[in-house]
Amino acid sequence: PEDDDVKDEL
Amino acid sequence: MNIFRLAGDMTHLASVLVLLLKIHTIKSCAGVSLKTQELYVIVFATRYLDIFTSFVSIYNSLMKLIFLGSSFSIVWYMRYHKAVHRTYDREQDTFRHWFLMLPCILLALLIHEKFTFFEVMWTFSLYLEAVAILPQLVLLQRTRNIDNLTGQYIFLLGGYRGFYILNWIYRYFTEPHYVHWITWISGLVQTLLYADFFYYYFLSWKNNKKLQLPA
Repeated sequence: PEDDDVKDEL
Repeated sequence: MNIFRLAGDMTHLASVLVLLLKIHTIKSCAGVSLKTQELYVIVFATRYLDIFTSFVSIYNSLMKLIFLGSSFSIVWYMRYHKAVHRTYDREQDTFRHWFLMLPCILLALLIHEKFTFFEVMWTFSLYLEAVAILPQLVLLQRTRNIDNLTGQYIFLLGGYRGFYILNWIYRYFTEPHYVHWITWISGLVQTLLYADFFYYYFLSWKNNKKLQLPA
């Protein structure tokens, strides 16, 4: 899913 | 955000602060590799290209700015601040950037999740971060004279990587679809590079002796 592609780590 | 991720980010932040403290207060960068610091500038500049286009949280954006700003200022100090520059071990810090960057560029072009500009740059930054510490470790081995702040800086950087691995394990078991092989493998490689340093760091800590690496 598209949501999992969000890069939320640094 | 889980506790491991937060602990990782905080150790990363602490490592940068320790290094800035050494450079800013003591006006010394002895034992610090400019090559590694320049590689970190490239790592953050290529990874945070999305800083203005994708918003996750204030925390994330703020941390991105801190890591970009601090890495740039460390390089600026080491290159252009007269007193700091004088303490730079130029003759010992001879690692070639391209030797590390070229394979990372090629690998990012070959192995990535999606073939888009941002994704390839992001992947390149992961590969480069994995090996960016190498010039620093080589410099330590050469100078062998490691002061407390430099030792703590590298210890905290390694700790940051260790916490990120715990964070990935935690997320894998708590979040559906959380699978990022490229991040994990390059992160694991990066952490393993610290193993040798950690071994001698703990040894010196246990024996209450000054940290010294074998020749």
